[in-house]
Order: sequence, then C-alpha cells, then structure tokens
Amino acid sequence: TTRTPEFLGLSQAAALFPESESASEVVIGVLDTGVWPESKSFADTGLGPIPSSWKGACESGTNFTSANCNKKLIGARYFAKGYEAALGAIDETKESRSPRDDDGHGTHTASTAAGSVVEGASLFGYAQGTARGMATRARVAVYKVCWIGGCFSSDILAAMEKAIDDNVNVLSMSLGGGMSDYYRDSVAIGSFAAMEKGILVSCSAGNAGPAPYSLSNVAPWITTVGAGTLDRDFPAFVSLGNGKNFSGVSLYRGSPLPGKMLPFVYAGNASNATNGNLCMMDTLIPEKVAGKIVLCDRGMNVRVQKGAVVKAAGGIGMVLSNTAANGEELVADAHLLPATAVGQKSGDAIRDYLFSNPNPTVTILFEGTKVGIEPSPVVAAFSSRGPNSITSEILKPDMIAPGVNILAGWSGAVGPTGLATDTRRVDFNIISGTSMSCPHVSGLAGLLKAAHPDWSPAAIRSALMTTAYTEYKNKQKMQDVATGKPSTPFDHGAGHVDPVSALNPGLVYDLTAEDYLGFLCALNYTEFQIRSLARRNFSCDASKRYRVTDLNYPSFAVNFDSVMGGSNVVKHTRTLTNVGSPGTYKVSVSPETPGVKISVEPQTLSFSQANEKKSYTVTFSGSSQPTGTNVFARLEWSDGKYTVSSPIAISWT
Amino acid sequence: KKSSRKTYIVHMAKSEMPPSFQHHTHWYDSSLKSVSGSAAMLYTYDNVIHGFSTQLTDEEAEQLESQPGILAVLPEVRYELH
Repeated sequence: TTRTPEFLGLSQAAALFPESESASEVVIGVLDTGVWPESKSFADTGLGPIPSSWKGACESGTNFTSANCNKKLIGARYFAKGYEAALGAIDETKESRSPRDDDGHGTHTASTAAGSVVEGASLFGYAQGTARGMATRARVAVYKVCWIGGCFSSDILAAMEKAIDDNVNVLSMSLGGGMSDYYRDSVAIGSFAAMEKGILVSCSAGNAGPAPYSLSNVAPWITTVGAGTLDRDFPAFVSLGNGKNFSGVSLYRGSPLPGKMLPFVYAGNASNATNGNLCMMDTLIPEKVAGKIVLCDRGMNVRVQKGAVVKAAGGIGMVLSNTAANGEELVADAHLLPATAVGQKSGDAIRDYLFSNPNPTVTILFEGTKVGIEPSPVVAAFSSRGPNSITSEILKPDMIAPGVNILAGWSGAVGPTGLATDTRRVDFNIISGTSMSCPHVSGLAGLLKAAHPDWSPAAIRSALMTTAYTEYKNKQKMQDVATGKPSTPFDHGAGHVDPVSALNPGLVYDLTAEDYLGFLCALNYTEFQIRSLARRNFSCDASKRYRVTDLNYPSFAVNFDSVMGGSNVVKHTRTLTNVGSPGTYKVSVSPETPGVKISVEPQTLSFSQANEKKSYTVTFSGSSQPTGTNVFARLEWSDGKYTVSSPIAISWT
Repeated sequence: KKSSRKTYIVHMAKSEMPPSFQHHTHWYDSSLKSVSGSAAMLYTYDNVIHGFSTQLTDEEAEQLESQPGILAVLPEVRYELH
C-alpha cells in the first residue's frame, strides 16, 4: 500500500521493527480469491531461504504452476470441491481452477498484509508512492477459497485445515457470512483450532455499517477489524451553472471533459423505470442523456456499473450521489467516464438545482491526490458496528485500521472497476472495505510476531488494542463519518491501531484455549457444541461458576437490565501480564459516566518480573436508565512510561 | 426438493470411533454409507474439526445426525468477501 505505512508510523519507526531473520520467518496465510504471482508485490529480492518450519506447497492448475511461487510467495493452494459441489464444475474459460486470482481482491489483501517494496506505484497516477505491505519481509501463502459464485464453508474449512498443517503464523480472512452462533460458523470453528496452534486470526468486521448489531466474525478468539480513513483524498469538485461548487472524489483518469459548462440531467428524469434514478442496466433513455452529464443516485447496483450504464447510453459524465445509507462518506472509484461521487447533502442540493433550473449545466474539476487530509482517521460509514449480536458482553469490533481508498496489488485478469467492459489492466488498484483493514492488522500482527515470537495470538491482539488511539493529536475525539460526531467503542472498538506503540505495550491481557473453553461454558454451550467446536471431550465443571465477564478480554462491555432498579452490579475480573520493564501501574477511569459508578480494586499493580501476572476487579454499579442508553469510558493502567488502555461500553437493555 | 442434495459439514466424536475401525476416515465413510450409498466425502478434516463434508439430501442428513458418534450435521454456508 502507499501512504498507510507513513500514516501508521511504520516508515518513521522502521528501525524499531526487526528486519532481521525473525521478520522473514513469519508466514501470513490469506484466504481469499488467490494471487496474481506476477505482481511486483511478490518479488522476493533480498529474502533468504524459505523458513524451515514451512510445510506448505505451491499447487498447479489453470494458468498456475509451482514455478509461480518464490521466496516471498511460498504457498499457493486452491479449494473448489465445495464450490463445484454447490454450483457445478468451474468454467475454466471464466475462472482459473488454480490459485491464480481472476478477481483482484486476493492480490490486494495479500499485498497489503505483506507485499514487498515497489517504487513508483500508483493507479493512473493516483496515490503515487512506494507501495509496501505492513510486513514487507514476511512470507505469503495464499489459499484460494473464493470464486465468482462465492466462498463456501466446506472449502474455507479445508483451507484452514491445510494452513494449520502448513504452519502459517497469521491467518487473514476478509470474508464473512451470516451471524450464526460460533459452533455453527465455520470461520469461528476453524479459527478456534488455529488459535490453539498459536495462529492469530484476523478477520474483517463487515461492511454493513453504520447500522448497529451489524458485525461479522465476532468470536472472541478472532481479531475483528473495522475500517477507518487515511489522510489522503482524491478531490473532484462539481461546479454548477449557478456558480456553486460541491466536493466530490474520483479516480477517473482519461479524456478530459470539454472545457465548458455542460448540459446536466437527473437520471430519474431520463428514464422510464421507476428506479431510473439509480442508473441501472438499460434504464436510461439515450435521447435524454446523450452528450450530457447525468446525476445518478447510489443503491442496488455497484457504483462503477452506474458509470458504465451512463456511458453506454451516450452520457459524457456522471455525478454519483450518496443516499442516507452512506451519508457523507466518499469512496473513490476508477470510473470509465469522467465521474465524481458526492455526499448526500451535496447530492440533495445538486438535485434541487436540477429541478429548479430550466437549463442546468455542470462540469467536474479533477484535482488528483491530496494528502494531509484532516480529520483523519475517521470511522468509515460502511464499517460494521457493535454491539456484538452473539455475545453482548464481548465488545466488538476490536479495533479499526485503514480501509478506505487503499492502493495495493491487483490481478492482471481484470480491470480496476472489475467490470467485464473494463479492458484496462493495472498493477495496483484503489478499493475500500473492511476487507482492506483486516490485512493491515494481519500484517501488523506479523510484525509483532516477529518482534515477540513467544507472544500468543491473544497477547498480540491485546497489544494492538491497548495501544490503539481514539483521539487526534489535537486531543479532539476521533470522528464517525456516519454521524459527524465522536465515534464510540461500538464503532471503533479500542480505537485506531498504532503499531509502533503496540511493539511495547507494557502489559497484555493474555488468553489460552482453556480460557475460551470456560467462556463457552459460561455461554451454557452443550457438551456436543463444545466438542464440535473444540474437538475434545471437555466437560464444564459443575461446581464452578463460569461467567462471560471473567474472560480476560482487553475491553469491557457491560449490560444492565433497565427494568431492574438501582441494584445493577456487574463485576469483571482481568489479569495483566507484564511484558515490559518493572513498574507500578495506577488505574484511572474516565470520563465520569452518568448512571453508573465504576470502581477498580486494587488501584495499583506492581510488577517486578517479566511475565509476572496481576489481577484486578472492576465493579460497575448502575442506576436505572432508559432502555437503549449507552455510556462509554476508558480504563487505563499507567506507570508513567506505558499506558494500557481499554474501552468500556455500558448499555441498558 | 427433498431429493436435491446440499453440502453438509459433519462433526464427528472422533474419540468414539468403534474399535473395529483401523482409521477414523474409514469410520466416517461407513457412517456416511449407512445413510447414502452414493454420497462421497468432499473433504475430511482433522485440525479444524473432526469430521468431513459431503452432499446429502435433507432426509439423509437427518438420518446421519441420529447416528452414534455424530455431534452435528451443519448445512454449508456461503461466505462473501468484505
């Protein structure tokens, strides 16, 4: 990726991350649409021999042989039995029955996580810079489980089965499906097994935001990653005939618009279809759009297809307006015609101009790439939100990372829009989603694994969470683009990742497989369900009182019953492990939370040894509040050198 | 619809394999054949779960679920890229 290494402080702190042997011992497995091995992001210049621990392979198939692998791309497998059982034999004229990426998504995520350094990367000159993955010296192993028709759980399980055998250290999965309970969710099931083998599993939180309860991949043994923006934008202003200008974004590169104001029409008035405003296939009347710029509304079909529909109908440009569902979030696209995307408010104002002016005119002014954009990061509107619909006492997402307008490697089999009509071919593409933020964290986890080979997946996630930030350098609170207000832990979890701080977090909240089994007991899982998930005979101890709130999670989600009067008391127990230098930590909770008293015992924790563990209890005493009330706070342990920070979300249900 | 086959993930209680079987995959196969002569295993799993995936009719899936040693017969789920 370009820009995110600087944005995350990786470039400035390069010396902090071991470039030594350990960094290139880490293997990041990516379950996705495969890989385009010719991408420069998988060059292996300067990499030593493949780690001796590696047991993986490079499978041959359509347009792919083991010669396509190297010391960077050390593994490539594909899994299609489930897909073919469900949808019939793969049509090899349409997709490669091999690890080869015909889609682009898998190359993008794999290169984001661990791509090699590539000078002079860009998409048509946009986002120009030196592209590199988060863990430039980590090795990559791809497991193709996603095909044109989707990603089927029997294939996903088979890939995770193999990735564990192959000895990956991190698993990156930018996919999700449904919101079923953990014992019915193949990603959760496979991730439990991976976690037991010391593999950190990083997953996308989903793009169903900003609706609450919209998260995917919420199992506590999974690292769940939401999406935030960068300090980079691609402005393309809308200039109306009445002299008004509106901000927009675009990645269009091609023949410029004529240097004059152009006739402007609303798609809804240039169509016989009831939803003609959406610029869907075959809905625009050519006579009404030919030679004009068309205002389309978002929804139903993909954004880039709207541009193709306008172009096919003879339109010369498009202004694409957000609706209430996406508010002011601006996601840039490499449209096939001069086009720009504007927020809902701008779209409404532009539509009013169109309706109130007999001869509306417009043009689009493209400004290229701008950096230093503030405020940034902001939580992306599409980023799925908590509370956790499966276990409300586990706060999710865990954190956010860059996921908007991310440049990374792309397939040579498809254009930057992914449209069949797009015959352009690019080395890098700019796309958005929690699919993009997940591999950022996968790569950062790889960096931490290299620096601390003995850390468990839980310790790595804890380090990333307790050092995440929720304020800008000017002390303003991080914003949510969906509301224009400060985001909450249900939006950003612990906050935005800060990998340099995560390298030395001071203390971590560690967790073992046994802790997670106790968590399942607290959920009253049956013996059968636990055996399905954990592949072992494990009986919950009838004499023991298991509580979800005892799971040693680096964040807190508290639920009060709004019906019960003042006697709402919830206790959470946590244990901190010292991974830093000796120190005495003092606790603080802020801000004051209306309707609930938060007390911590003890107030200080002293550590003199490495790996020394100390426990504490937080007591939440809630008075009755209206149903649906949420209040938030942060609990911090600090010894003056390290700050170990945890979000608290308190809800009255 | 009843006769149409879907993919299922079958979770087995591996520790309950009858002593008459040399290898758990033989036991899996025998359990599968007891409800469907034609079904074949798509994958067998030993790391992520103890079990296998296969294509069954709803009826066959119900019959299999009642077999000894079967923990769960879960319908396959289609996931999407984010």
